[in-house]
Amino acid sequence: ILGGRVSRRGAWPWQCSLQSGQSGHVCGCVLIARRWALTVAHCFEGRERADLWTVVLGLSNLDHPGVHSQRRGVRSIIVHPRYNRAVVDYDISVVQLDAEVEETLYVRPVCLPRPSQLPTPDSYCYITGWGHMGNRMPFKLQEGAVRIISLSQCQSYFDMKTITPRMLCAGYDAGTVDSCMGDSGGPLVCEGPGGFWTLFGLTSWGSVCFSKVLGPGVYSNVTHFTPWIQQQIYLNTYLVH
Amino acid sequence: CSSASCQSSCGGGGSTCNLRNNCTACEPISLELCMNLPYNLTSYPNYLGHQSQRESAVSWESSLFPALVQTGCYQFLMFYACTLLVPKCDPLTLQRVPPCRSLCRTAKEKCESVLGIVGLQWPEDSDCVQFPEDGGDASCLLPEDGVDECSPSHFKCRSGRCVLATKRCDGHPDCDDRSDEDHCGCSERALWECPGSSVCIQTSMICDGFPDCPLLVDEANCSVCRDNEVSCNNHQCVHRTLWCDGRKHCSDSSDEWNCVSLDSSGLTVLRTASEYQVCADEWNPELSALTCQQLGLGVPSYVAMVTDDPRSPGRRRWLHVHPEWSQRNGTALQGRLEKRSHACHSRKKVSLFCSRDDCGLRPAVGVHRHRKKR
Repeated sequence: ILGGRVSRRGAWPWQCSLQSGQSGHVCGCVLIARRWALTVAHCFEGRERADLWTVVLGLSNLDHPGVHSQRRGVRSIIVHPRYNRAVVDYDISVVQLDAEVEETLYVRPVCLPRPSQLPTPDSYCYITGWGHMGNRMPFKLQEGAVRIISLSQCQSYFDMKTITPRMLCAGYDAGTVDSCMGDSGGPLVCEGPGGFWTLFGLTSWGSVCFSKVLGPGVYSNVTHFTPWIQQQIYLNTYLVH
Repeated sequence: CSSASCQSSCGGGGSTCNLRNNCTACEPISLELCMNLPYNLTSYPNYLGHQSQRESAVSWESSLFPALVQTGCYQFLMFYACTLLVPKCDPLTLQRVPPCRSLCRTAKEKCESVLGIVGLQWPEDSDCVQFPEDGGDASCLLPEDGVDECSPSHFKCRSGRCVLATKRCDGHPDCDDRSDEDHCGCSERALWECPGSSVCIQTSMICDGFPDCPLLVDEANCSVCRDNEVSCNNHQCVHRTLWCDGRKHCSDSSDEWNCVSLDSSGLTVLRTASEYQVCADEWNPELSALTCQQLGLGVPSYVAMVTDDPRSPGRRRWLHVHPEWSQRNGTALQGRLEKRSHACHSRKKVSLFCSRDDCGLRPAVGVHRHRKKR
């Protein structure tokens, strides 16, 4: 997260780290139920097998998982059938853990948006992750406040790309706070009434973020996918046979 | 013979076939790039060493020249390129007619430097010395009036410039006057226009199970099922009695989607593609929890057994809790109910409300917030 700061332990209990073999942390992910997480489809390119992946929750410091962390294997990876890597559209995956997590102060699911519930343009939400600018990866989970940007305004930053309804934009003109490599799949969450946080975005793509950053980040629009997400959980829970 | 354009006299594989210059014949131009020339017969090999039109079509010159034409470096560059790629063939003499040396020189002088900017070389096979001076004994080609500067693989901007046809309506202005982005309907982008709206979708999205058009017209009329069958989301047909029975029959499992719904009138379950109420006899808290969880709505917040109003419209259909409901682990609610009769002893139906279980809370943050005396 560029322009962010170290987050307090337990500040984002739904944040998880998607790890693979020697690479260690590869992408962020988000816990949405005791046995289910979300991330983006492009994290699995070239590594589609579930047994290559581990999900670690309750982490604050990548280097020192600590007693509050929980580690789970991945039972199945469900990439959106319409994922288009060329234009990074439908960039979302549902991840089924091999066992339920235990809900604690430091490991808890985030709420999914209700059908057609969208964040208010110009409102401020949070992005989190262990991403980096191509140099050293931060060990401590970073957080940053970003402003929701309308699709039409967002399109003006990316004249060589099409911003589709499956995408959500957030950040700043100058890119002062933005997500970067390694943040992919992590959450963009907004606080709602009563202190409930809802997941509206998954870090997906943006302009280059390891040099002068320009323009906002682009996130997978979770609201668009909520029916599909619920359906995948239902099918893989009740209709396995 | 080395090229497919040999006459039948060479077809027999006679010795003359080994001499390339005996294999002369004219053939119609089929290279799309050069289908708008003032001549329509060519012969091979051409002036770039290609042995056939097929080889020319995949050559790097056939992508280099159209790209170079976009720079507008020379008005007749495309014409010159085609005289090299598909040289004119004189139907009487069966001989190739080359471009004039002046045409070659002008094209090279005006455009070679542009290639240099992007680090590319001018095609070395096209040395101008090999071509005759115009006005000499040997006939050669010069662009006549009306020769089109753009090829059929280009879009002609209002300003006269040529841009590759793939850039037409691609969402990015490429013409100097942006005319490539004017009047961009669906067909200009090789897309399908949703009836009744201006939404364009790829043809591959029609009947693929994902509604893309308003009014879902791209997923309408995609399958023809018999009366006793229902159409799956992927337009397969499944017998009505198998719909919402708790087991997958459609390959995309859509026969088990949306089988259970909650609304103000209570719990409704689809069975054999018809709507049923759930009789409250034998209902229990585990089934309430299963219902909310299956719908992804969290946990039960309110459960009531409501007397059915006989005056409300529509025929009564009841589902009952299956006697072995508790042995059917891993099965959805609809698989734990059964059709018994159209009666419900208590005449009470299940009404249920769910609330999102405690998602989205950050209890640890509160932990740090307690007041510290300073």
